[in-house]
Amino acid sequence: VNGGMSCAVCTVLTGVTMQIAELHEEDLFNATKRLCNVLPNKIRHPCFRIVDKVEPYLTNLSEKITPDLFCLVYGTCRVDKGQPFCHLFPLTMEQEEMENVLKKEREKMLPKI
Amino acid sequence: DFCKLPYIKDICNILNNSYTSLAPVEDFDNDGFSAMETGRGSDWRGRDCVDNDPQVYPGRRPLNSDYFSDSNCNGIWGTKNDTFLSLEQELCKKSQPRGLIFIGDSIGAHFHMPEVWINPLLFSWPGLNGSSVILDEIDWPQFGFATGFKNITRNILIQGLTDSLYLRLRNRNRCNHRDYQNLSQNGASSYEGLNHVNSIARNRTTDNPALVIYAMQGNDVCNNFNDTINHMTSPETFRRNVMKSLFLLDEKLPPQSHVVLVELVEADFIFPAMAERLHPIGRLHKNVFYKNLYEWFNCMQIGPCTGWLNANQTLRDITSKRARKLSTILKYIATNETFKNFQVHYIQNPINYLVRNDKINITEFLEPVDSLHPNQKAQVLLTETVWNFLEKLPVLGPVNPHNDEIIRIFGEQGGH
Repeated sequence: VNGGMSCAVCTVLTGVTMQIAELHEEDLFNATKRLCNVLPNKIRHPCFRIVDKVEPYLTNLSEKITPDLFCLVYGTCRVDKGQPFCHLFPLTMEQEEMENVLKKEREKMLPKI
Repeated sequence: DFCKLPYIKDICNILNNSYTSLAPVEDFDNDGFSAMETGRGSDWRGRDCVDNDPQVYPGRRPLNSDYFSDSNCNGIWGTKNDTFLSLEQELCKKSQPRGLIFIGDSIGAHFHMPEVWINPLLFSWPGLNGSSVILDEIDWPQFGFATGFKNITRNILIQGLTDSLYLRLRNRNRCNHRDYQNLSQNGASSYEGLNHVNSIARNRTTDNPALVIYAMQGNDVCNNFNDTINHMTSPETFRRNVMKSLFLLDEKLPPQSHVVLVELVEADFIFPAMAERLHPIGRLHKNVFYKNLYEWFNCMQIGPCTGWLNANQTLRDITSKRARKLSTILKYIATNETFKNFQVHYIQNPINYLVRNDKINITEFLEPVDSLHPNQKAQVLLTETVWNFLEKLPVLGPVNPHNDEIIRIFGEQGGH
């Protein structure tokens, strides 16, 4: 439902990464690069390449975006027909505002990448 | 697809293979035992001391009395200097050696997701270096209550003491060294029992008897569906599944073995104890509680147990009631069924015993990340509890009077 386990993995990874970035007072781009750095050799460089491609998105992310919303924008999570929007982290805005933020973020390049 | 990434692809293939067969990834002589630790190797089954000879593996009766080499990998071989008698014969033959085979689920496998992976306040870069954790399916059987044998040294991923049924059986009789098999798997229920029994490496004619513990503790009532009750195993199907496993065990086990059936857990105590507590992923902003995690699990239908990790108390009660019903079937089988090669017994679930008798603080007993599995501290209590139950049954064999002599001559018996 709603992306299932892939959505869950995305939400947890994003949640941890966003909070680590906050603790280190850095943006999501640099925090993700630090994560790439600890991966095994063979996937470290593909990881860097992906992160470089999405840099414009990661550095300009709306402050209102929570990990649940990020994965919804990215497409790993979705809201299936007849299902509610599932979220692990608390919602930070009303429904209408949330839809506007999601629309704006979707217009950026990340989903295409 | 995550499994299409380079390097990850290999790991996925290895995991897929061991998921279906529960057999070691690397087993050159195809005897069911491995010299490698992870990938269903010696973390799960006693280490093969010669992995290019199918005649040499843990648990077998000694080949040619182990005069010249150690055929059963228990570290005992050679002859006495004065009498030239075989040491294996003298120290082990009359000791009624036996192996421990544990058939179970994630509790038996000791599922443990390190908190340093989830909690941003504890997050540690070296903590990510966990390829061996992945190859062991995020399980830690080498430290678990069933077949744990390793001491936990400085490790940020897991901390605590190790005690296990295997270690105690080995201390009771040092001839049992390395004779363990942990055939547990995350998510396993009575449906998988047959597959787990199939993966036992035991030869009825050449190997020692075994003490088999069958402990499918919760997945027959736990599932991730919204209509969870409809997806629980029915009593009739449960009985059929267990009996099929027992019939197959009767074909595989050497005579004079024992099978112990373990009552299902009744985990309705988790929600009231954990719901209002902070989850590690919400520690920084104090904004994610266990009840939020459970609600999210159930909303996405990905949780390990809709029935118990649920705010609906009626549903929690129904889940426990079904677990009790299935347990009565195990008890009935143990009382009424007989088998050719083993006696069958029934014991209370150690978690139920500890909770009902107020022996534990529940919040300190459970894994912080999933709040469903017993943590490392709990493993020691589980060992103690199950061992006490087993001591009341005729399943452990006598204490070997030669234990001190074995230690004096062979020291650590080649380690694990």
